[in-house]
Amino acid sequence: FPATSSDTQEQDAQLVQKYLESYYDLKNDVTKIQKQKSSSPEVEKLKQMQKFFGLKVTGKPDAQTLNVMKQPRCGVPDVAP
Amino acid sequence: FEITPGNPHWENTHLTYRIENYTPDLPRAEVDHAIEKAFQLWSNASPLTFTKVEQGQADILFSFVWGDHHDNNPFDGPDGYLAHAFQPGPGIGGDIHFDEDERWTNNIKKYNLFHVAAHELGHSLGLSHSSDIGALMYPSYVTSEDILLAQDDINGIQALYGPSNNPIQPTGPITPQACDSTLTFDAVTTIRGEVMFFKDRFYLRINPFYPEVELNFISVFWPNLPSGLQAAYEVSERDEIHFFKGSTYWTAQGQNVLQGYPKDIYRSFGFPRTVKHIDAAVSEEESGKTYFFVANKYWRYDEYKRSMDAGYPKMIAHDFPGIGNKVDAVFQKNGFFYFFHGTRQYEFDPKSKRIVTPLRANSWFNC
Repeated sequence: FPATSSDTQEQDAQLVQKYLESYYDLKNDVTKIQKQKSSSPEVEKLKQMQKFFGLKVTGKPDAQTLNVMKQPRCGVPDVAP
Repeated sequence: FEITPGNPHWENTHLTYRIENYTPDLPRAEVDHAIEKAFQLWSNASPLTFTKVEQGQADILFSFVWGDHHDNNPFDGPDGYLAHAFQPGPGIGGDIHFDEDERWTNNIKKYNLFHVAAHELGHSLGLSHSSDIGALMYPSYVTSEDILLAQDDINGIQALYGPSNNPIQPTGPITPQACDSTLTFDAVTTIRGEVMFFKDRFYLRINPFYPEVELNFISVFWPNLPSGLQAAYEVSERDEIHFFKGSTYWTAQGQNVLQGYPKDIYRSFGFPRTVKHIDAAVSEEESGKTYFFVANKYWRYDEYKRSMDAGYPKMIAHDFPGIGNKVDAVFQKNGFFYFFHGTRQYEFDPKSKRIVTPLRANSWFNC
């Protein structure tokens, strides 16, 4: 597999954040102040997304997860806000 | 399926709709037709009826908009978000917005308006996204020639509004599940070191590097192939895969279906006109001989000479003892043939002409 450039990594990180905010009700303003927990809201939302799409539930934005996130789709969230 | 949280749904089953504006990508009549067809999918499966109004109030309002269109859900330019819809309710409730930055079509090119309208209507009627990849309510857009309600969608709409008033209740396709013990296959073939199993509109794919089975639409790889393939085989030396349905076949290299297909099996392979379809096919890598299974007989084709060997067809039961009189699918791996018939599978050694192991059809999926 080709190495990922840091630019691509940054773009992917933004994609994951935006995707989870749009479709999994991830709040982007609450994570930074809270004490670090073993599982961040982003990881939990990512797991929720991976379970929904039948992907391997890792809590990490692996290649398969990013592939699904890059697919064109309906703008309605997958979970209720 | 998932019902929208809070169970919002229309109290009245006779709904009205209006098309506020039209996309320039299609003639107006084509837009009308796409939306009418989308409504028909849902009205056929439920007691709901839909009437178009030309002006004034309507329950469901369609519009083509772009960018920030003042509903707190801005569109994002080409690709990405394609459309969105609001849950049943007054005012904006039930309304559907299409992103005008997309190119709307009435064919398999991206993005088919009928397909997207049908999905969004599901939301307008109170359905949320389904995690069933075969359902119309699955959130991602997948190119498909067959745009229809899956059984999952029908179950969803009927959970909200009850069964259809038609005496014969509609049914829809059920998405195959890898670990369903009743799973059968239309065709199986190796492809560049992987194995792909075909069933209705779907493929199931196993890869030695990934433990999970991948399930998706055949159209994801080969948009021009039909669903319900009947046979497939790989000629690895030429990096070709042949797909068969009825008396026609297609040849692909990787994801590309080659120009000039479909062709007929009579001129290319020399089958007599009495052969209407092929049940299964496999090419033996070492000898370059391809075996075609048709009802209770089989034919042998020479991939080097590109002609049928003399003396065929022969009886399957005679030369492949134990596998029965009919084959659904077959592929070769590690020197063995794997024959599928219903929910059964046989690992067959072509050298000793004996079954090595009987297996379940889905034995490859680590269930």
